[in-house]
Amino acid sequence: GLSEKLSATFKKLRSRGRLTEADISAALREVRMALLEADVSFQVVKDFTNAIKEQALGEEVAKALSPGQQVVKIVHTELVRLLGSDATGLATAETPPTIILLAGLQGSGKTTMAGKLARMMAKRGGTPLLVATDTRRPAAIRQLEVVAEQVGVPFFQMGDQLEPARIAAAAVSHARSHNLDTVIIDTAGRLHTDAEMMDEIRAVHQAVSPHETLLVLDSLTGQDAVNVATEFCGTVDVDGVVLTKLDGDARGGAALSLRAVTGKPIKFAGVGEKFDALETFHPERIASRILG
Amino acid sequence: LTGGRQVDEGLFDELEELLIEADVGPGLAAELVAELRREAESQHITDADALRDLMRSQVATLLRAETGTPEIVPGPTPPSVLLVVGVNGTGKTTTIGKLAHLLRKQGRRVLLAAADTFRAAAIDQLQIWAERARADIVRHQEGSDPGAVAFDAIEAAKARGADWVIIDTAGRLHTKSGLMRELEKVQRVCRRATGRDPEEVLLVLDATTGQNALRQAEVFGEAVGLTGVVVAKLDGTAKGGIVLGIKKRFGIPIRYVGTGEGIDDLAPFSPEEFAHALFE
Ligand SMILES: Nc1nc2c(ncn2[C@@H]2O[C@H](COP(=O)(O)OP(=O)(O)OP(=O)(O)O)[C@@H](O)[C@H]2O)c(=O)[nH]1
Ligand SMILES: Nc1nc2c(ncn2[C@@H]2O[C@H](COP(=O)(O)OP(=O)(O)OP(=O)(O)O)[C@@H](O)[C@H]2O)c(=O)[nH]1
Ligand SMILES: [Mg+2]
Ligand SMILES: [Mg+2]
Repeated sequence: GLSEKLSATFKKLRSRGRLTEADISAALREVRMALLEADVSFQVVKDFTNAIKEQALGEEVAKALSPGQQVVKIVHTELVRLLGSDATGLATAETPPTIILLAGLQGSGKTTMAGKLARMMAKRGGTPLLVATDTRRPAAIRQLEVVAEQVGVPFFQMGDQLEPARIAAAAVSHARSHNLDTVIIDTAGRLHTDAEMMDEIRAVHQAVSPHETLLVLDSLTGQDAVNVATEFCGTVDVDGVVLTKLDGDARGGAALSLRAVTGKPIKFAGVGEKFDALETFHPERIASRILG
Repeated sequence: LTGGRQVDEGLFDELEELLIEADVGPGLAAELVAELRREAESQHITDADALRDLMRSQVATLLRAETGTPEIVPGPTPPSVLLVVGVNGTGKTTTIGKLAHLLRKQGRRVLLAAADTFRAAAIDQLQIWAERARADIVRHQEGSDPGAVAFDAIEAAKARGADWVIIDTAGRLHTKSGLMRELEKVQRVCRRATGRDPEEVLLVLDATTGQNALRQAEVFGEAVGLTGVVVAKLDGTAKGGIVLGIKKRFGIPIRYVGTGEGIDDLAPFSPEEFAHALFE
């Protein structure tokens, strides 16, 4: 990982005596390489290395027994600081139901996440309703119906011929009249560049005014994470992000990109296909992962 | 990016940045730009447009398969078997629907095997694609053995005279050794049923995936041996540059690209078009 690379870099440099600015540049190049290989986006890497340059040039590194380790420590600390968030819980409504809207690209894990959130709430004694508004994907409604059965919560659908905004509004009325405390709205995967589909999610948002809108992002996402996050946050009021498939071995640099570019908190981590595979987000863990 | 410009240091930096932002990876991007520099020098290239064309042809050459066509080729006797694999949510099931349709348009008889017996409504999803593509389908109960589905599908294909059997498998992260062993077992079943390796084992990659795609290609390749890659979701803003690393390191040809959610949104891979789009 970065530790070993920096140790090697500094070993070569230290043998010449005092560290120079050029030496630190060599170290920062290693940092840049590690972050790019971890899928952190190009511009974010540039900003990040500039931000830590001053510390890297400081006394702590110059005087350190192991300057390589000192630079790693600076990088790690800065990563955790950037990845950490000020708000990690889910919003709740003053008068129920609380409305949660899930959005994101195709295949990012929204339907599975809907099931995971529902299961979490049900276990705490809540009464979540799973709502199917994906009128496009073959068997999407059936998929969420099976998910609802598997986690043991009520399910709401109105087929695939009506507008998602209309289905969502009807679901909220249904939740109210049945005293269900949370409505979790699953939506179709969509491209941030598909104007019609972005209009659709905006319409759903306007129809029900969610208390919590979550962007569901695949942790395997590469450089495109910045585009996706920027466009979705620009279209609907995204409150937080969920990163999925963290049980894989992707370094997860998309997490840093999205934090740096949108400032939205990462609230949850999807860590498996089963409905209990949901964790609150731990910035230190993903920081270590990004460092490699 | 170029329009009438002269070649300078800044231009090489810009090209490297473009490659990195296309998910080519920092190491390979640096390598390609270094190679471009040497070539530009030896060809005395001073015009930016000419440099960009040189880079395009360099990328296209890297991506070009050694064999003529990128498309899948049937085996000596029917049924030919195509096994579709990959991590979760990349577009395998949708790609199978599109491939079935493509083969049907070529007059082939196609049978789909619903061997994702795990994920909610996976079988129902494939069933709909089978109907849309006018292909046969073999399916068992949810939770049944994927190998058994594959076996029955191949037997049914023999009985019905199908040209191709396309096997849909559950998405699985390559880090899950139990699931990778399950996939190897499905492939062994195919071998037993036909007496030969599947004609094609295609890895479906999501165009938005970053450097992890290299790991996917490596581990799936070690487990079942890949004969090709399909890049799905190229209709977004992601460039899918990861295929350069995959082709360079593992030599696996890129066969098709997915450009949408409709049944016609699949095209045979074109190195020139891909290289062109990379520099847009
Ligand atoms: N390993 C792993 N797989 C996951 C995780 N979350 C979702 N998946 C899998 O990823 C695939 C896609 O999940 P879905 O929930 O269908 O994704 P989606 O965003 O609803 O997809 P669309 O509705 O088509 O946009 C499925 O195979 C899921 O089982 C996770 O945290 N880990
Ligand atoms: N925009 C776009 N979406 C695609 C493309 N290919 C697949 N999709 C969408 O991606 C999502 C996932 O597709 P699936 O075919 O279910 O993916 P999968 O790999 O079979 O998923 P699992 O079986 O859960 O691992 C669906 O919403 C598809 O419509 C493509 O080329 N472009
Ligand atoms: Mg879904
Ligand atoms: Mg599938």
